[in-house]
Amino acid sequence: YSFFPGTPRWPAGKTDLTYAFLPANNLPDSVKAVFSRAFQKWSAVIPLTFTETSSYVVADIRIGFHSGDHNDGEPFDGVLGTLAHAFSPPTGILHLDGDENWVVDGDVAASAVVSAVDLESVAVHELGHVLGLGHSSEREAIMYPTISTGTRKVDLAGDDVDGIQVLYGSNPNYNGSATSTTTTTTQERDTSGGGSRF
Amino acid sequence: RFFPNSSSIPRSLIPTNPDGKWDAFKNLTGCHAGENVDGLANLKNYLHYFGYIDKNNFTDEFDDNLKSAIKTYQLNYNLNTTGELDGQTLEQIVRPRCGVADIVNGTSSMNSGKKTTSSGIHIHAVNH
Repeated sequence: YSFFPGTPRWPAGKTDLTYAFLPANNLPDSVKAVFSRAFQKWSAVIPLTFTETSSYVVADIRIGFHSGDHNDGEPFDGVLGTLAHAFSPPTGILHLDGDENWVVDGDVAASAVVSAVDLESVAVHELGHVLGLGHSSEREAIMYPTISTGTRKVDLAGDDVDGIQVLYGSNPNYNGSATSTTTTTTQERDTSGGGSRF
Repeated sequence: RFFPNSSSIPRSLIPTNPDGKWDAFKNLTGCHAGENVDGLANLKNYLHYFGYIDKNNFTDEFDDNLKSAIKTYQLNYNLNTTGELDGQTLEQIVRPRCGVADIVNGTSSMNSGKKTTSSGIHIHAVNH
């Protein structure tokens, strides 16, 4: 695991974070549910909670889908390429490329479409950045920088848990089990035989 | 573009080049130091974007800066650190990825930023 320079994290006294979706996106509940599940992955292992709020401007974490240049100096590039980006804490900004073919709750591994990207996999990764983790060299880690199309990887690996618990400590209810499950299609082009990432 | 499952994606939205944004980099397979090959400037730009190479007037020359950047990339991704554009390295480079740089402000705590032993083995150390 790694951290951003200076090891930024959310302030120690701020353990109940709120999040909101860009109103202009008009996201369906199924998409919001994906992020709820992604937040739960992290809250299961650290003593932070995440609650959705309808007030986008005052939310700690702001999530939006954008296409092309969206005025943060990091324009998206259309289908595939860069999928999303997020900013280190306590900025709380998470942007996803609106041009991707996001699979919300189906089996992306069964896809015959090589441009299909599993939304939850990317959401869990980007929330790691929002909380302060950088990229990991561990192929099985959520924070590995690349992800192949048709791949679903949503469970934190031991490396992810170790890293985030250095920043925030452990959730008292965390039982210490972290498993990484990755499903891939025959389109998986990982010739090294490992998992995937972003 | 949200789809309940991948089979519901309309054919009209499927890219004609399904291999991805950076697939042209695969044409650089086998390039090595000293060569001048069309497309290397674009690869340098990619490596700059993700923190591996300083901003410069990127040319199509396979120079020492590019070789060093490729070695660092290979180290971070647990690839053979050859400094060459082998197939395994380019397969990794062309994959879709997070837009956050691997190296921020010249520092990284991915593999390339970790201390090594005299034998070159990386030590993973955590403060407790």
